[in-house]
Amino acid sequence: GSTGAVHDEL
Amino acid sequence: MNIFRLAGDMMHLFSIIVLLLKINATRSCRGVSLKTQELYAIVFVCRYLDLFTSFISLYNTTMKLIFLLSTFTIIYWMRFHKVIRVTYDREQDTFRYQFLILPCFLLALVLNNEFSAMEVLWTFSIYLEAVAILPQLVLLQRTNNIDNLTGNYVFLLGSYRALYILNWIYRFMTEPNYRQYLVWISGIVQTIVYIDFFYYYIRSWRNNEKLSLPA
Repeated sequence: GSTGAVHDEL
Repeated sequence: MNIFRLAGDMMHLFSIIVLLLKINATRSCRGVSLKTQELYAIVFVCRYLDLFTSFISLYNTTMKLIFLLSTFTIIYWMRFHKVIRVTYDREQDTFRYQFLILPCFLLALVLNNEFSAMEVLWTFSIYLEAVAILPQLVLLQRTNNIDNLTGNYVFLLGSYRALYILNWIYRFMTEPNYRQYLVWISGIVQTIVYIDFFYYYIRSWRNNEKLSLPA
């Protein structure tokens, strides 16, 4: 399924 | 946000400010690789698509917008500014960056955490950033008189990468379940790319000589 990762680094 | 991450981001920010100031003050982009700037533009556009989908913090959004805007400003100057574009080392800046873009994209299609458009493009940006400085380093090698600001620009960029490694170590030790192998490996590769430059930069600084890279 979709993890929908949030990437918090630039 | 830890001190290494903040320091890394600030180095990244300073590097871009140094480049903007240099080009704007001297009305010259001599020694600056348009190819590297265009690669960064691709990196930022692909990575920051999440500006439209998720809000992380005001800091995060602001930095993303600054990186995008500043990179496009530099590209605009180098391509279209009537005084600056004349100073671009077109004949020296010949790195064929399609040979970086295509493999990075194929790798992102194969090696990613989730096969979705957003995630593949994000992964592509991670791989591409690792090698985006190469045209700039090649151009520096071909430039006899590297001016201080161009040298400082590359040094600040390399420092940003090195600080991000410390940030990852810190986060790994302090945050449960924090791991991102693709980012770490790409980031280590990216930092290794700078090692040679660092060596000559520090040597020229200690010996009080002008920076030059052996071909």
